[in-house]
Amino acid sequence: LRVGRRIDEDLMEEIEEILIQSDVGVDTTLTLMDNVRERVKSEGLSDSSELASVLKSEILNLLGVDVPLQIKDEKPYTILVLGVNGAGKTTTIGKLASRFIADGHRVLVAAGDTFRAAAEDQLSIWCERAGAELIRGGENAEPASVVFDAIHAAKHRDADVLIVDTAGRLHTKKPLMDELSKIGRVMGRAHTGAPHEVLLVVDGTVGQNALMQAKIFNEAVPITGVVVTKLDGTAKGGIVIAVNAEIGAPVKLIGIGEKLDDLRDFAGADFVEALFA
Amino acid sequence: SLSDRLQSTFKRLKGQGKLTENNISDTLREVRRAFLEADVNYKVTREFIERIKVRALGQEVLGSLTPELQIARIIGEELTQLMGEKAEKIRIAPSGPTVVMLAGLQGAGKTTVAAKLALRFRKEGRKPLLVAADVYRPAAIKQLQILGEQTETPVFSMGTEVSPVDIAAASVKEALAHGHNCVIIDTAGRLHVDETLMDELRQIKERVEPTEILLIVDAMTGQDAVNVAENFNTDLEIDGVILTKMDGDARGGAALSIRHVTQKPIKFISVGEKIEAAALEEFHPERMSSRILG
Ligand SMILES: Nc1nc2c(ncn2[C@@H]2O[C@H](COP(=O)(O)OP(=O)(O)OP(=O)(O)O)[C@@H](O)[C@H]2O)c(=O)[nH]1
Ligand SMILES: Nc1nc2c(ncn2[C@@H]2O[C@H](COP(=O)(O)OP(=O)(O)OP(=O)(O)O)[C@@H](O)[C@H]2O)c(=O)[nH]1
Ligand SMILES: [Mg+2]
Ligand SMILES: [Mg+2]
Repeated sequence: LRVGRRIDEDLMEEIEEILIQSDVGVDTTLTLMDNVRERVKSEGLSDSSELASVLKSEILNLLGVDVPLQIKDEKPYTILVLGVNGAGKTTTIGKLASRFIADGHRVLVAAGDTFRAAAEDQLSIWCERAGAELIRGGENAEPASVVFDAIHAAKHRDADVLIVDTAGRLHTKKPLMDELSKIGRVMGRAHTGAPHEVLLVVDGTVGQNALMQAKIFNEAVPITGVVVTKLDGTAKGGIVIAVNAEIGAPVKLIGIGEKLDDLRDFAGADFVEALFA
Repeated sequence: SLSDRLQSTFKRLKGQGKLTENNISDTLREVRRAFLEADVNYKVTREFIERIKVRALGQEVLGSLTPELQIARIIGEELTQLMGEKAEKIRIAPSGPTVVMLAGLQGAGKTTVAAKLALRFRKEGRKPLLVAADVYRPAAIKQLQILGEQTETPVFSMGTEVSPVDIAAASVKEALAHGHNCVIIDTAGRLHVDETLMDELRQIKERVEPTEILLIVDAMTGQDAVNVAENFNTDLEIDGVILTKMDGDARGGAALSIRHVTQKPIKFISVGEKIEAAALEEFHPERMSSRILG
């Protein structure tokens, strides 16, 4: 792409192929290619290196500026973590807790997944590694009541941050999406402004379905940020461009591995570079 | 749906007389879009469209009074051929226990599938043994043990300080000693590009000689499905695939990509989180085809 080539239909097709294979999606790719062609014409571009910078700037336009995850003084700043099954929510929470503790915050975590086998045990091990305290419910506890208790515990123990884990769920299951909405409402009633941050965790290997996931989860609880996991594989996660456009939530973090410190701030420029690497 | 969209492109074909590259381009473009939106890999899509085009412009359609029906038939045939025959069963070992090894990316649904397979084998009158060979993921062993209890299946574990290769080897001895004719090895999720962990799977295969190696793939996987399937197949020579989370609304184009690049059968689909017999279904190629076409 960068090597001095003439801008022609073959090159355009190659770019389209890269975008599609990066899970950018048909519509977003067409939009990008239209914008690029328009600029090539209006700016009289002729070399592929010029095309590369135009293409990258058009993608960055769609992604918007980088918005890091920030802890505000809400004592506790509450973060609700949601997403489909196996996306990486529980692991990401371990990483987040570790990061906040390293920044000097006191962190509490709520075991909101009361359904899946050994979900609480898994989260407990991550909290132990991170140095965060875990609030679990009793046997057969309702997620909403665990979260309610956790908020009170967080206030009582003067925690700076409370991170809430939820069970994975497919957006096609209405009762489970209703349960999420309920958790959101319960949080708001227990603590003004909660949940202050709602993170949608998206598996970096997912294709076009991420768009539907984002749309439906956003309707259940308004999403404030997206985390894309498993970008240490070969998937590019290009679908986040369309996700961002669809729900207006920026990608704030990326997961790049299974260890406690495998979490990075999302940087649009790096992401775009990686698309064409 | 695609068939609706194709109806309008087909209308334009009526009365056009001979089919040409030009007048079928709309039709081909609609099929291509449907495939890409369904997560079928770009290159797989391109090859598929190319085959449709060659047949559409060939002898079988030439002179047909209903070229649009011919094209619809060709698309259906090519899709069925690519998707494969009806579901193949899990092979049974000619002697000794049947050993099934599950592998795949992180979070694909391996542990859940392991329990579902145990349930299925029990219903078939077999005596399965679940093997906890994931020593990395926090509480992975506990997760399998809980599922083992739910399915009344014993779980073989040696804790997290023994290598998965040794655990797998020991589990077969355990099976022979206690009359289990079926061993289901649940492994840790891993990246197809993680040399060390892919080598671990190769070592398990070498030590244990599984009857079946099944690749577990999330139905919502995008373009990367092709890379994952190719690598796992090259490293392990898988015997089949199980597509999970098919109870969602992902079109599942990954299935086509995987079939194209490995030629291995998709044996089951997982349709739910609950560990019950109904949540693991036999694979139906025609149903998958129409789901992908949308
Ligand atoms: N390679 C890699 N693996 C990851 C990453 N994030 C999570 N994982 C792995 O993905 C698998 C699933 O992670 P979980 O944290 O259990 O996912 P979850 O969303 O909480 O799953 P459910 O609660 O079952 O819905 C685990 O094996 C994790 O180690 C990542 O960034 N990279
Ligand atoms: N809805 C739905 N959820 C599923 C299905 N199969 C698995 N899950 C869920 O997906 C998540 C991940 O399943 P696991 O069985 O832990 O996946 P895994 O491949 O063993 O994960 P790792 O060991 O971390 O690689 C869990 O929340 C499961 O309940 C399915 O067919 N449908
Ligand atoms: Mg979890
Ligand atoms: Mg597992």
